[in-house]
Amino acid sequence: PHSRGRVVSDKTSGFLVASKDTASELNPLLQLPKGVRRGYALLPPLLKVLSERGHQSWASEAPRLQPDSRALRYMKRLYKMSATKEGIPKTNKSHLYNTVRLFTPCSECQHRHRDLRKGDVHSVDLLFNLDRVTALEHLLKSVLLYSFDTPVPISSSTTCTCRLSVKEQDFPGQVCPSISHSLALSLRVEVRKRKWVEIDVTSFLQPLIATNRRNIHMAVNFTCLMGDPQHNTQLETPIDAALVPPSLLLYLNDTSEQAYHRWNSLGHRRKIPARPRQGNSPRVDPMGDKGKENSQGKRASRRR
Amino acid sequence: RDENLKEAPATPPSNLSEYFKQFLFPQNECELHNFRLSFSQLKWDKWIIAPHRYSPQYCKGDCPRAVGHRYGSPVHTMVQNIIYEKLDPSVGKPSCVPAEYSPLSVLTIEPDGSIVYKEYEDMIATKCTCR
Repeated sequence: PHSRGRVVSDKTSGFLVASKDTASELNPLLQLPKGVRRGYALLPPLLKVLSERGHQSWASEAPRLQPDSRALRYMKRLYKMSATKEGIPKTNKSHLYNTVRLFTPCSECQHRHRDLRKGDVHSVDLLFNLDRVTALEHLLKSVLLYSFDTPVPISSSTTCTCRLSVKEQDFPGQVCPSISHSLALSLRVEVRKRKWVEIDVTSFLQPLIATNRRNIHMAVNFTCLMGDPQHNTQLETPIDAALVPPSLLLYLNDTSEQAYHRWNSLGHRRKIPARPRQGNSPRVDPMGDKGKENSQGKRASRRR
Repeated sequence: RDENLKEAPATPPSNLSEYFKQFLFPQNECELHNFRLSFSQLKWDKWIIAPHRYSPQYCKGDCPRAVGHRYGSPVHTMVQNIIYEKLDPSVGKPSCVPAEYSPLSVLTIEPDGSIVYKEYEDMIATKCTCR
């Protein structure tokens, strides 16, 4: 059993990494290594099914909060763009992410007021809980996703100004905390039968997500003017009536073993390693023996 | 080989390559088999939104005695076969296992209601080997 554990463990331990409760349920030895919190979406239920004996009905997972239908529609569209019908990831170079997470705000304090000079201002305080983002998922891009509830008139283009500010919680549980830093983005949106407006907030959220902040409070003021701003035409339809609180979309690169890494497949097809892969084992030197000494020197300098 | 020939049928078989095949490769040789499942069979379609169907495939069958280059098997595989046949059958014959995989994209609903699109490595067997 000992040798079996030694030979097999580092190959399968990645596979058997699961959320804490499932792993300890199965076998106390399967404790998560430090820092790898929460398993991957698929693993905990797979392990739960494997840990059940016989033909008990496959226990469906604990009840899950149901997502917003608009958000679900957007993610299904993203899935169709990213994978084939059989579920095989499409290999287009621009698509560097292997994980996309969509969060809907868990609480919001909405303020709406009409400012004749500036058009309709739609401002809302949002709280996003990012607990599901694992330590091995690195942010590539983040987007605030606005969807229009009612078909927005397509008479002309729309100029929207969006003002973002992150709020710090002065004390835990505070619902609408004070502002810590903010950013004004002005974007010209061609709202022609578009159901979605994406606002890139990567540079804004990067520092927060990089410091593993799990609760992000932000205030978003969204002002839109229909038609050409010079003529200051009034809003035919108050746009904020069409806007619903935005979702937060994170494009991530999951660096864990289980996740699919494009450069692995583009560079060379992965095969079953004759021996379990030891992390980043140095590649076999293509120069064979004759280049041994300098390749070793090279390898040592690379390692230094 | 000669004792096998004693059992050989009197009349020479029509197709020699078929005839010799029975000696060279086992009948149910190690190969990739199709298997398709839908997540609704596992009652997981509540939280796995896409894909609806998934074909993980699998490897099954006996490994030929002299596997060599045919399966990309290391020499160890033949050594294990010799150990099994000549020294200690409890060691067991080489196994028919996947050699290469392809990834799978999955769209799931997390317990907190957030939605995640994830691409997993090694979810579909695409090639078999004897190890």
